[in-house]
Amino acid sequence: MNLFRLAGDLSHLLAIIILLIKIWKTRSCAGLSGKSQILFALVYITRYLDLVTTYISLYNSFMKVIFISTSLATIYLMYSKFRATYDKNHDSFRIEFLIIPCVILSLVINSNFTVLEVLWTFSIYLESVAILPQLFLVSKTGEAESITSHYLFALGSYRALYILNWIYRYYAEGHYELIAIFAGCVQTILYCDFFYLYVTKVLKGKKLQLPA
Amino acid sequence: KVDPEDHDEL
Repeated sequence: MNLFRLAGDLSHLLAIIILLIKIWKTRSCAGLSGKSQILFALVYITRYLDLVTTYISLYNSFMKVIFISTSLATIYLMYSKFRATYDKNHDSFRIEFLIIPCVILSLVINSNFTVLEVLWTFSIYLESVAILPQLFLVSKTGEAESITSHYLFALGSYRALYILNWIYRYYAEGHYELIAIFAGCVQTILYCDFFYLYVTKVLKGKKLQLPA
Repeated sequence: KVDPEDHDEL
């Protein structure tokens, strides 16, 4: 565990907490993509199956349980409790266009052809693109509430911090996982446009509005 | 030492 990794994990946790607080306090999930949340739940479930096979540390197991349970709680809030506020018409991204290529890619490019390893690889590929329905929703409506922007910023920062962690681990421990590094870079690149808008608009107190 | 198959990151 190094500082970048810890900061990345905490940023990830912060993103999820911001999201849950936003939904709970405003009693609304307007502006949020349920499809992205379904993809994230799928990511955590397929990646953390090793919870039952491999023990790494208390921290590791605890965070995995938190990520799985909070993602399921978010889906429950969006599709059941606050369903009436869910912006279904704008959340029209076809997630099969992301899931199917990730399934194929994980079957072809993986480090070991076992069930757990392929599912882990699938989750890494899927995570890199799971935010696309949310970004698509923001681009369709042309704006995002500032709380949604904070959520996206924290979520995007997490993988960017992981990249620093991977660089550190490569030099300090000689450890690297090419699949995770490649997908993590793709994931971070997808957020770049949003990061730019966040820094130039939201941090200056303006609403995140896309240029017409 | 962590086995490379045991992914120790989240």
